[in-house]
Amino acid sequence: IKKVIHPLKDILIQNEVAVVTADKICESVSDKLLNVEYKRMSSPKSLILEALRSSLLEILQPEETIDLLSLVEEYKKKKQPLVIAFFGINGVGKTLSIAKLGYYLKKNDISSVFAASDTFRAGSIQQLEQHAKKVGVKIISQTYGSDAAAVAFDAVSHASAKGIDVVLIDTAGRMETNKNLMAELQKLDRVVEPDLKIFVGDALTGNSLVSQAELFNSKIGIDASIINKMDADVKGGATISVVHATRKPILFIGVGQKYNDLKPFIPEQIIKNVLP
Amino acid sequence: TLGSKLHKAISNFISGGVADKEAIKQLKNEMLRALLESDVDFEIANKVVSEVEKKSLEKELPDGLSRKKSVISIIHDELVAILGKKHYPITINHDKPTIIMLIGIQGSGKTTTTAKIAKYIKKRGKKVAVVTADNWRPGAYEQLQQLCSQIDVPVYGDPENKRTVKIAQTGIKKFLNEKYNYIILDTAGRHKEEKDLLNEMNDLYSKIKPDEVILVIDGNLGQTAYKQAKAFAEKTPVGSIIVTKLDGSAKGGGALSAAAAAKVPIKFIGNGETIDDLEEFNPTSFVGRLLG
Ligand SMILES: Nc1nc2c(ncn2[C@@H]2O[C@H](COP(=O)(O)OP(=O)(O)OP(=O)(O)O)[C@@H](O)[C@H]2O)c(=O)[nH]1
Ligand SMILES: Nc1nc2c(ncn2[C@@H]2O[C@H](COP(=O)(O)OP(=O)(O)OP(=O)(O)O)[C@@H](O)[C@H]2O)c(=O)[nH]1
Ligand SMILES: [Mg+2]
Ligand SMILES: [Mg+2]
Repeated sequence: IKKVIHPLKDILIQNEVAVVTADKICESVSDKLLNVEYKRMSSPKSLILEALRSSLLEILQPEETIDLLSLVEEYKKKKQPLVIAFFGINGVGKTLSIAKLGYYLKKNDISSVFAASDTFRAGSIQQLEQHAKKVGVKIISQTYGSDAAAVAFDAVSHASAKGIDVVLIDTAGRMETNKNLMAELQKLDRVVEPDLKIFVGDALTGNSLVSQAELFNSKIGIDASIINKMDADVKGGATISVVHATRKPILFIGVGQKYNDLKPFIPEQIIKNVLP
Repeated sequence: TLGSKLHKAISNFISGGVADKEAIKQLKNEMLRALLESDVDFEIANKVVSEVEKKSLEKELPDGLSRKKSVISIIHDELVAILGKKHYPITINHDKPTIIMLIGIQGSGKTTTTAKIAKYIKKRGKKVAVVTADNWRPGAYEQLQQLCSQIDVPVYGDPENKRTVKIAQTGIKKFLNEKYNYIILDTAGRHKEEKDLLNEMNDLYSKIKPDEVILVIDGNLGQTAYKQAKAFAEKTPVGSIIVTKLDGSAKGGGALSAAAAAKVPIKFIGNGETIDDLEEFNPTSFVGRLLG
């Protein structure tokens, strides 16, 4: 079995799956092959591919799913805003994802407010302000250097007072290995207690994606992920690495820079890329 | 850890000797794994491993601990060979103005790096100015203005103008008239599937004729790095690479692959978000970090 599994690992890695994730998938495939009944009609190759397909499907369809629109309805009934925080390393598309989500919610007659909790990076507040203006939603912001948690808290109070359905909190990019910045995010989590904590990742990322997912998950907690830049000619292995590491669903994938470039994640599309 | 598994495999190989096929196989597997975990391109990693096998098995190696050192130095040398051994400086003309242009994938760190280079060059006595041809990303102009205000470097931008070549030409002309002699041009992010944006990038290049085009590569880039870099280099003559975000957990193998694809040197690394976080590239320490 070992001989047969090795080329599978190479296939996964070439399809952008992280090395440690590929290891674990191969383990699960070998387990399946050990337990399979060898029917006379199926070739060894088709048995292996079937074992791989089912392992990938198991990973990519985690037990928990999130239906955002029904979750919003649930919170509307409770007369509470649904508070969503977005975090991840630098440049992965957090801010644009918030704009896309605000646009998506608006199309579904759901109101939202943006919270400019990236109070650090140059131009971050103006960037989110311009997105808010284009989408047609309100933005709560303070000055650069102000407390990120305070801005988020402000936005939640505003949403509660005005009956706004959803709060979308933008945070500064941060390396998952930066202790101070992770502590700052933990503080925002404690102060605001978001209902949904969204990890945002970049589909072009290699092995560091596992470290990102694991550390953000252990220090903050991840309810779902958004993986962006899936339009950049990727095989999509990054989605496998992230869902495997978090066991949480992919809420959306980003497939471009326009507001409607936010699509549901379809496991079959990734599996089709990986399975030779 | 990554480094210790590879070192263990090397120790086993040394104690087993050249004749031990199993130890050689183990060593090759551990080497390949180390390179792939550092995001080195699959094909390049396999090539490096077979080169190391050839060289470490056929060379007249001294025994014992020094042989272990020579296997490590062979792996090291194969990687440094891809990156180049000497320090390649950024273009700085002394008899006429210099114009450099930054290109790269969305979010790779171009705008931040533009400001970092501005500070680096200003420290070397040039009169530096920055132009942004990014009329697309909301807040791009403000981002660069805020970064460059820290170092008192002027920024020209015109987000309302639909024509990026016009913006670049106007900004550069303005600064040349004001006797600035080093101008850095920031551009919008793009990837290899966005054919219109690749054309726009090439259009900018041919109209502006910069002295150097720098491809900014995110240090986190994985197995897609090689083909992305190749596409950029085929479209526009890339002169060098700057790798960013090496202050995280990424080992930078994607950047090494990009350098191999574009056949250009890496000149700087970015290891932080502030305007001071730019370091001249050192192949030895880069490879050391990559191998763990
Ligand atoms: N092609 C493409 N570009 C994207 C996608 N998502 C985001 N981008 C681009 O990626 C770049 C970075 O996006 P931002 O939203 O600023 O990323 P961020 O995570 O907020 O960045 P920081 O706040 O600096 O950490 C921008 O140029 C976006 O337009 C996507 O799905 N496809
Ligand atoms: N930690 C770290 N962050 C960096 C580094 N370089 C850039 N960044 C951050 O990465 C994010 C993206 O940087 P930008 O300069 O906006 O990237 P860009 O390539 O101009 O993005 P687009 O214009 O949207 O294509 C920002 O949050 C930067 O602060 C680095 O070396 N280390
Ligand atoms: Mg942002
Ligand atoms: Mg930029």
